[in-house]
Amino acid sequence: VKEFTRHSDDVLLNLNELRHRGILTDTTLVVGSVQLQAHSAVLVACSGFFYSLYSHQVMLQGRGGGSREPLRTVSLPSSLDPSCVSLLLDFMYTSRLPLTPSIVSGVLAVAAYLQMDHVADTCRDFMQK
Amino acid sequence: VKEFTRHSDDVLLNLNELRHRGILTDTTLVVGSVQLQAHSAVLVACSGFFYSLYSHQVMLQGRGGGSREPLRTVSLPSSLDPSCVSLLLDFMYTSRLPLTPSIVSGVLAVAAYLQMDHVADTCRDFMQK
Amino acid sequence: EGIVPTVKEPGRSIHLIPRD
Repeated sequence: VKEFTRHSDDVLLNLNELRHRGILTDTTLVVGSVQLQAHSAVLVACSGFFYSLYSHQVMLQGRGGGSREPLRTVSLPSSLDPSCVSLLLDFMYTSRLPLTPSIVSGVLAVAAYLQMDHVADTCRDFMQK
Repeated sequence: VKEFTRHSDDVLLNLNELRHRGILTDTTLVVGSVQLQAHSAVLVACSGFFYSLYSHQVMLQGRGGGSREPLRTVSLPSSLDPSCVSLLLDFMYTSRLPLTPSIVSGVLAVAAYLQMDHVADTCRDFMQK
Repeated sequence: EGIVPTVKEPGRSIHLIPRD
């Protein structure tokens, strides 16, 4: 069995390119006056919030056999800092999380809301140091 | 900046689970009598064929400002071996490519058709050994 | 712009969607 060690990095890199070009971005995140484009599959793969929102949506509309309709527009509380939401979106597509003392609490708030526990833990560790 | 070294593997693993559950799989590949579900974003990220098909489709329908409608159903030539198509789909979602002397030419045909050059090169190397 | 150090984090980064 051939294992392509760079494959998953290459896929994420290409997905990020598609995101920046608005190709197949089927979900719009609205936070305050800011709108961010993303791929629903990536959001669901990275965030417990989108995963449960999605499965809840499937329950709601009781569609059988899995569902194909992605989340169209998702509004996030305007109390969340749009630049921190954007930063977490970049993290989903790049594996990179830039933290500074001035933004870490904003990032923690978004990570907690989006149920991204590992990122939240990283923020808490950062704040303790 | 924190870089999560296993993030892209974790994302791909979750995407593969979503695929197996039929969650957000917005494209159906038809080859012969076999139908395979996949995420259009992953197909476009992994295959030059889907990337050009997609951008061609965008041209055809002349949609402005990027496009959101994913490919619904894509028929592949029935001359391609469905089990080899399925194997390449698994590769897209797992980075793993099981090659054996009996299937390598079928996999090469599919990789060449889908314009997955790294895979095609690997198949050719395998055949030479 | 100052060089920002990159710290490699080997741990899990996102939730694991359990096998069905």
